[in-house]
Parts: sequence; C-alpha cells; structure tokens
Amino acid sequence: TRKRFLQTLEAVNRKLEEVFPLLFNGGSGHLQLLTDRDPLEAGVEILVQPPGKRLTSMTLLSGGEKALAAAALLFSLYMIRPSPFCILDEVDAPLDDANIDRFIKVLKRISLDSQVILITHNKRTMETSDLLLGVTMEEPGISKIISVNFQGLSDTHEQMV
Amino acid sequence: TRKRFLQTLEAVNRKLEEVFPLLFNGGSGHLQLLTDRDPLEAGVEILVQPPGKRLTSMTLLSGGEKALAAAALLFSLYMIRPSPFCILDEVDAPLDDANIDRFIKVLKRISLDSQVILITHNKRTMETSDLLLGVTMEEPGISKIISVNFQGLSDTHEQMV
Amino acid sequence: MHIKQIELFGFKSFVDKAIVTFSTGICAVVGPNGCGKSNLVDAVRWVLGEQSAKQLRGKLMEEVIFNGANGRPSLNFAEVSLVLSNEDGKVPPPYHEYSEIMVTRRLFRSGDSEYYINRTPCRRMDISKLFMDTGIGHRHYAIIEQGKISHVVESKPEDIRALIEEAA
Amino acid sequence: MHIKQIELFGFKSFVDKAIVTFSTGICAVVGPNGCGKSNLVDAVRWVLGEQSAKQLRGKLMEEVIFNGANGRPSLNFAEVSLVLSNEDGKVPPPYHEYSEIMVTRRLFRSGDSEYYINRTPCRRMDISKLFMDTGIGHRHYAIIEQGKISHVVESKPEDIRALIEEAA
Ligand SMILES: Nc1ncnc2c1ncn2[C@@H]1O[C@H](COP(=O)(O)OP(=O)(O)OP(=O)(O)O)[C@@H](O)[C@H]1O
Ligand SMILES: Nc1ncnc2c1ncn2[C@@H]1O[C@H](COP(=O)(O)OP(=O)(O)OP(=O)(O)O)[C@@H](O)[C@H]1O
Ligand SMILES: [Mg+2]
Ligand SMILES: [Mg+2]
Repeated sequence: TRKRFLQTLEAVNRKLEEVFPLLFNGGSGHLQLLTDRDPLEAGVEILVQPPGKRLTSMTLLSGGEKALAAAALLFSLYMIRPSPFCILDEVDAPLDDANIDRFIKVLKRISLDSQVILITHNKRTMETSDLLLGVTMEEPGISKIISVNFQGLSDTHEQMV
Repeated sequence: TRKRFLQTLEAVNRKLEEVFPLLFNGGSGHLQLLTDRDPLEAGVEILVQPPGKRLTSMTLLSGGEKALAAAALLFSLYMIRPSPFCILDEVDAPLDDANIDRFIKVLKRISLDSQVILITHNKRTMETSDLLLGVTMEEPGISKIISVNFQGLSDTHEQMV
Repeated sequence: MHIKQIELFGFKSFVDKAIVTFSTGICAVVGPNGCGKSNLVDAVRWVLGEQSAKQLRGKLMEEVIFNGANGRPSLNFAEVSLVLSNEDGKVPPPYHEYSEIMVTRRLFRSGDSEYYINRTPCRRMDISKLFMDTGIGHRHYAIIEQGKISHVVESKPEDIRALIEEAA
Repeated sequence: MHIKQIELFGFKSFVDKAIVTFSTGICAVVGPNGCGKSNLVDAVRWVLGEQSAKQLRGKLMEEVIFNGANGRPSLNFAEVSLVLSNEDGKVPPPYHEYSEIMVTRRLFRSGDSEYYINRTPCRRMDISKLFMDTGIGHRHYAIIEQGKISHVVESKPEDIRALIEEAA
C-alpha cells in the first residue's frame, strides 16, 4: 500500500540520517523518492556526502566510500525491520582500519537484535566476534570446519593460511 | 597476422604454465584457443586448476582464486611483452597473507623490467615497495601528496588513517 | 529465529558431512582463499530455495554437487540442512510447537530434488511458504555476496525502492 | 619509458597543484579511503587519452574538474601532465632527442580541450600517435582498475583473445 511504503521509506531515511555520520565520522546521507511517477511506482535515490565533501554522483565515490555508504543503508534497513539473521561476505575488504572500527561498532548494535554471520580476512573484525569458526582445506579440495578460540586466534590464523 | 597471434598465444601460454604454480603454490593453468572458428577470429579460454582441486568452470572459483588466476595471466602478458609501466589498484584486496607473499615475489620479478605502481591498503605489500607515496586529505575533499619513508611507515600509516 | 546449525554433505567442497554450529551475536567465519567460506553462504541461499545457478556462481544447478578432488571421486547428490531456532515462538503453525526447525534440500545428479521439514518429506512450496511466513523469504538484503557491497549504492532507483519495499 | 612525474591541477580531488614523483621499481601508493589514490589512476588514464567518462567513474567528462569542497569553490578547468622518461631512447622522432617527454591535457568547463607535448600546443591525435608508437597505447592490460581484477578471468573468450592480441 502507498501509505505503508511511504512510512517505511521515512523510517529508513531517518535511520540512515542517524547511522551515516556514525560510519563516516560526519557527513550526511538520505533517501529521496523520485517525483517522475506515482509514489506507488517511483524509484528511490540515495544521496550521500562524506564529511567536508560536496554532494557528487555515487559513481565518483571511492571503493571504500561506496562500501561504507552501502553498509549505512543496509544497517538502516536492519534496524527498521530486523532480519532473523544476516550474512555478510567480506564486506570489510575495501575499508581502511578507521572505517572498519566504526563499521564494527554499529554492527555490534545490530547483533543485539539479529544474528550476524560475517566472513572476513580482517583481524580487527575477527577480534570483535562472539564466535570464531574456521574453515580449512588440509586435504586439497575438501573443506572442513574447525572451531577456533580467541587465545589461539593469531597463531591459528597463521597456521590456517 | 595469424602466425604472429599464434606465436604470442603459445609464448603467453608457456609463461602462464610457469607462473601459475608460483602464485598458487602448485596447480596448473593454461590458455586454449577455441576451435569453433578460424584462428584469426576464435576466442581464447583460460583453464585453471588450483593445487589438488579438479578443473571446474572459472565462475565457481573463490574471490581470492579468481584474483590470483587473473594475476597469473596478467603477469604472463607482462613478461612476454613488458609494458613501460603498469598500474594496479588494490589487486591484493581479496588475497590472504600466504597468497600476497607469493604475489609480491613474482611482482618483484616483473618490476625489474617494468615500473610498477601499486595502490594498496596492505602492510606486507607496502613493505616490499621501493618507494612509498602517501595521499592524504587533511582538508576534507582536498587531496595532497606526502612522501612516506619506511621507518615512519607503521606510525605514518596510523596517522594517515 | 537465528541459525543454530548448518549440515552439509556433498555440497560444493564439503564432500564429507560437515556440521557448522552458530551462536547468536556475531559469528566470524575465517580461513584461507578457496577453503569454502563463500560455499557456506551459497549453501544457506540454496537451502532457502535459490533457483538460479548463476546466483551460486555456477552455470548449472548440478554444479553444486561435489565433483571430485584429490583422489576423491565425485558424488551423486548434494544435501544441505538448516536448523533454525524457534525459541521466540515466531514460527507459524503447524510448526509453532517445535523449539527448532530443520529444513533440508537434496539434489541428485539425475536432476531429481527432495525436500524435508524436520526430516519429513515435503514439497518445495511448503519450504518457501514456511520462509515467507517467518519473514526470511522477503529479506533479500539479509545476505550480501562477496564483492557485491559496493554495487548496492550504485543500483538503479527501482532496485533501491525494492529494498525499501522488502522492509515495509 | 617509465613515469617520472604526474602533475595534477583541478583534477577531481586535486584542487591545489600536486606533483607526484615516481621511481623505477615498485611504487606503493597508500592512504585512507576516499583520499584520492584511485583519482591518481584516473588522471593517468585521462592524460593517456581516455574518452569515456564512465571509465573514469563519471557520467560526464566535466565531472573530472574539481567541483568544490570544504569552503573551496569549484574550478573552471582540470589539467594533468605526465612526464615520461626517455632514458632508453625508445621514443620515436621527432621527440627521440629529449631525455623526457611531458604530455598535458586540459579540459575547460565550457567543454573546450587543449593538448600539449613538452608544453607546445598540439592536437589530440599527436598525443595518441605518440602513445601508439611507444607501445603504451596498446597495452590496456597495463592498468587494472579497483575491483576489476577478479573479472579478468571471467571475461568472454573474445576479450581474453583481445588481451593476447595486445601482447602480439
Ligand atoms: N561442486 C564442487 N565440487 C568441488 N569443489 C567445488 C565445487 N564448487 C566449488 N568448488 C570449489 O570451492 C572453492 C571455492 O570456495 P569458496 O568460494 O567458498 O572459497 P572462499 O573460502 O570464500 O575463499 P576466498 O577467501 O578467496 O573468497 C573453489 O576452489 C571451487 O573450485
Ligand atoms: N570532480 C571532483 N571534485 C571533487 N572531488 C571529487 C571529484 N571527483 C571525485 N571526487 C572525490 O574523490 C573521492 C574519491 O577518491 P578516490 O577514488 O581516489 O579514493 P581512494 O583513495 O581510491 O579510496 P579507496 O581506498 O576507498 O579506494 C570521492 O570522495 C569523490 O567525491
Ligand atoms: Mg569467498
Ligand atoms: Mg580507490
């Protein structure tokens, strides 16, 4: 229904305006309904402005900025309508250390309401998890699951790679 | 000319057969001319087999395996017909530490004949470079170049991020 | 309604039966390139009902069946079971009494498929109805594939609208 | 024939004149997300003659001109100069006597473009001929954009053939 869609858009937009500056350490992001059609069919545009920068088209953003802006949008959706679980495969790969720290902080908040399964190569991200699962291929081509504990984290990770 | 193309294909193929196992610590990779058309028009297929695994379609490979296989092909091209310079933007992002080490070793060889400009967030990669250039944005939205020396590497990198 | 366990047998690189146990909160999955982490994600999408082989990095759905490695012959079928917690009681009838639900999908090289809920044979549409009722079916934004995150913000306006509609 | 220097003025986030000096061997470019590293790569592609704004992450070519930030107004033109070494003497006449060659491209917001070789005005085709003769123009595999490496091995057979043809 049109009313429900517009209410959800408004809620996600307000959440995005709160979450974006947390991830980018400033700046602003919001969603805008295009006006070329009926609200029941019109598309939605995302507009972002990293701190201190001017609003430019999304395509000009850097690889890390695009990933972080996407995380802001996804986290806003998760907060408005939590999913029972969410699975993120190497979403932290393009982020630098400072952005990863802010990313993890907001993710921790999400994990209070949703299970978060995260695939990562990044040691900072691993350190904040509640559970660490290792996948290995001792026999080439054959995957095996091993549980990894935190004390053993750095050397297990060394062993695994 | 058909002869020249076939000679180049053969040379790149032989180089790929040498370089692939260096990057993957085993396994094999080669190029194959498709036979559905005249050699002047036929496409070229790349076939790879990470160590111990069976040959499967390229799409099933992991993110890191695809990047490493691409590096094997590119390095083979660079070795057969060096470019005066090559520019690689965050190609090490999907690779784990062990693969990065092998990647850097072969890249060192390439750098004897070509200038290599590498954009990276990875500390291991930074440590093997001959020159380190920093880009910063102290004033938001305004890029500035700073030279970075190796002693200052870890703290400058901390400062920069 | 979190994931308690995933069981894989013959699915991609998981030739030997593998049981992965998750907790609530943040579960990080780690390991070297090519060891099978994204294959785990493919397994979840597959058991949730993914119909497109391309979405699982294959050309044909048959490619999810273990096709051999290191002296091991290929297998004839692939099977994935997903065990979901129902501690919050959100699962609708007829399963609302269970404390956990197991959903299983099996594919044979012949092309035949089998589906089970709590080890009882059922039809594919029973599984998709179960997921629709619990909200899992609708939330495509809940699973983000490797390499895809940067593309989210460059999507067309109709695709961004679709994400909002999923949350509505 | 390596790159000795890149000079940027008004190109994307490089509003103030910036001179980047490279060495032979491996030069690593580092810095936080969004600071301008990939913009440097775009600058090289642009001065080498890139005609498609999309290849430089823009919709219009005008988007490479600095469009303002942090209290600084936008500029009216963008300029990039590439200084190439000719120590190995491989550059063809009429530039074979120089120890280095400077190639400059300038774009005004009006849409006008200017081109220079060693600070002497020339036509765009003089620059493209220079690059073709030295082999730089042909080697598209020499510049790998961010996020693009994994796609190389998934290219269509005709695209992989094109890479081999470039090396031939
Ligand atoms: N049907 C199959 N049978 C056997 N092996 C398979 C099958 N399908 C895929 N594989 C193998 O699984 C591997 C890919 O695994 P996956 O994508 O899970 O790796 P990953 O752990 O995510 O690695 P990365 O860190 O590089 O992303 C490939 O080597 C591929 O050949
Ligand atoms: N014409 C322009 N004027 C001003 N700023 C611009 C212009 N074009 C692009 N930018 C800015 O440049 C930034 C992108 O820079 P770049 O892609 O070089 O980052 P990066 O250092 O490669 O980062 P990452 O590590 O995330 O890949 C964006 O914030 C974008 O807004
Ligand atoms: Mg993966
Ligand atoms: Mg970049």
